Amino acid sequence: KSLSKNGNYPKTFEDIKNEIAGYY
Amino acid sequence: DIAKAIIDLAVHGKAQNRSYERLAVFTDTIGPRLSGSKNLDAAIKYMFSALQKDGLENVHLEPVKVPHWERGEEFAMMLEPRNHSIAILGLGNSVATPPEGIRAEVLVVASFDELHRRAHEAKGKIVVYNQPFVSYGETVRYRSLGAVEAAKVGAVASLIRSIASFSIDSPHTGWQNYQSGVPQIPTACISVEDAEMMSRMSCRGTKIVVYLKMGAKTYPDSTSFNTVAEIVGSKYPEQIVLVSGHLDSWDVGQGAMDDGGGAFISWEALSLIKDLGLRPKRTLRMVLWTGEEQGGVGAEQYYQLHKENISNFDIVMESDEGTFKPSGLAFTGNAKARDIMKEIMALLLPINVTEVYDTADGTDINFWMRNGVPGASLRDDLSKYFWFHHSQGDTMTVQDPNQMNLCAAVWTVVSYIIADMEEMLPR
Repeated sequence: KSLSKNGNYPKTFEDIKNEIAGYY
Repeated sequence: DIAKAIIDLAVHGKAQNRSYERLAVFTDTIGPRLSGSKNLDAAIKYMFSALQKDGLENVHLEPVKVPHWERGEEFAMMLEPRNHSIAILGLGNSVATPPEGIRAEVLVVASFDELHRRAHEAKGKIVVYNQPFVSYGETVRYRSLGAVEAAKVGAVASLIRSIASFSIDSPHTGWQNYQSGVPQIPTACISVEDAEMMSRMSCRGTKIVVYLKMGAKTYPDSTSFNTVAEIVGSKYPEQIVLVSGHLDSWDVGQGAMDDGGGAFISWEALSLIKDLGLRPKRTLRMVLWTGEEQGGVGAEQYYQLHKENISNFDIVMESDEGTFKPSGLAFTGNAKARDIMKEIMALLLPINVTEVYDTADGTDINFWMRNGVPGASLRDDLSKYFWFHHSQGDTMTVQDPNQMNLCAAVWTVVSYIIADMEEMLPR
């Protein structure tokens, strides 16, 4: 599962921003 | 280039105007779709077939029990101080008048406070509410509670100024609720014009007498269906991004705006993704709710049926406030999720629809949001929405194909990217 059971969110926001930018 | 490809296809490419054209065929063919009606059954059958023909996956219907109320013959006439035909629309769930109708003097009030102050004047009268339109959320309580409050002080019926921000003598209907232990009196909406006129007459001390006849009937709950279609996820198929609108409508107009537009841009989102040959990591699920107008009846039963799976719902999205020129999305979720939404909305800069507002709103998605699932609702130009809402004016004529293209692009880009990102939105 991409969301861990304890609700932690392992990626940094910078990682996520870069991932989203990939959809441009 | 995926966001650009979606925008190009939806706004400039082969799919432009498709959601509008589909909605026009649907509404012209089926017409209004009141909960419990044969029209709504026909609408659901139509969509089931259309979604299958579109090549979507897991097209199915989920049964729901919905209220079945039918409007009968309706008639209102001012008898004193002069004869004047009053345009009315009975409110959903209203009881009928006796077969001979009700003839009574009118008490006009501008608020519940005024009604309570003048309670001693209300017995045996028809209460007319002439409350000003402040906002839908604030003013709609006069529609939902007007009959109950009037009955508590002994009124025999209530006529409620339509919840509308503009009027051309058009009554606007909607659901209303009775309370146990309070007599059920007939209740209908009247136009802003007639409410204001009776208020002016009353302020001058003129006696007003109205004759009201309504033939509403309430039947046992009937079976209806939430309509579901999917694009199954490639990597996390058990995880869900839900896009939605409601298929039922009121029994006047065509329900093109409320909520045909929202339902059909949700369908368009799945169609665009399929047309582009995309398959997100998570399952993109469209739900066309039934019985929304009676208080999210289909959505509540859907929630009860699927809530054990709540940890797999990534986001719930609903468009139920028009599909006019969009400005962005309203979002409910934590700060981290909101930051992610802002990044996603930045992809919509080419069509200048990038705002992320506070607090998503949607009767059908509230059950999920209240329990921690992030939610989003479409924000668009609402300036004319309540001109047409729940009235004969809610037809295809108020819809604009270019605006629907933009709404579909927003809906598709956001739902696809959230469904395709490596991780679910934090909650």
